[in-house]
Amino acid sequence: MNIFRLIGDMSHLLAIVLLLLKMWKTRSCAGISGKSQILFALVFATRYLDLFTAFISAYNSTMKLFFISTSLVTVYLMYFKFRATYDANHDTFRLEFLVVPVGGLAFLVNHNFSPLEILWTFSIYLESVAILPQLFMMSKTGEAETITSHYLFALGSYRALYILNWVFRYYFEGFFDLIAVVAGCVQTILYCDFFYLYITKVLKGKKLSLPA
Amino acid sequence: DETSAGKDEL
Repeated sequence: MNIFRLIGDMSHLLAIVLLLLKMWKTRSCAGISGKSQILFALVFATRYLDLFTAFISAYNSTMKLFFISTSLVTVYLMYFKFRATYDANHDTFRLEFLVVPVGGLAFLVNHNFSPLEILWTFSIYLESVAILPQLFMMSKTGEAETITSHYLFALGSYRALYILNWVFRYYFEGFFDLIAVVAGCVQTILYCDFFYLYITKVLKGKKLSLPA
Repeated sequence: DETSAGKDEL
């Protein structure tokens, strides 16, 4: 554990808490892509199956349980409790266009051809593109609530901080996981346009609106 | 094992 990894995890945690708070306080999930949230639930469910096969640390297990449970709660809130506020008309990204190619790639490019390892790889690849339905939705509506922008900034920062963590681990521990690093870089790059808008607009007190 | 090197990460 290094400082980048720790801040990255905390940023990830903050993102999820922000999203849940937004939904709970406003009793609404307007502006949030349910499809991205389904993908995140799938990401956690397929990645953390090792909860049952390996114990790494109390921190590790607690965080995994937190991510799995909160992602399920988020999906529940969106599709059941606050379903009336869900903006399905703008959430039209086709999930099969992500899940099918990512599944195929996980079969072809992995560290070890075993069920758990393929599911872990699937999860890493899927996470890297899971935000696309959300970004697609924002590009259709042309805007995002400020709290949603904070959520996305925290969520995007998490993987960017993991990249610094991997640089650190490469130099000081000789650790290098090509699959995680490439997918993490792809994931971070997808957020760059949003990061730019966040810094130039939201941090200056303006609402995030996309150029027409 | 070797393939689980990254699994301490979340």
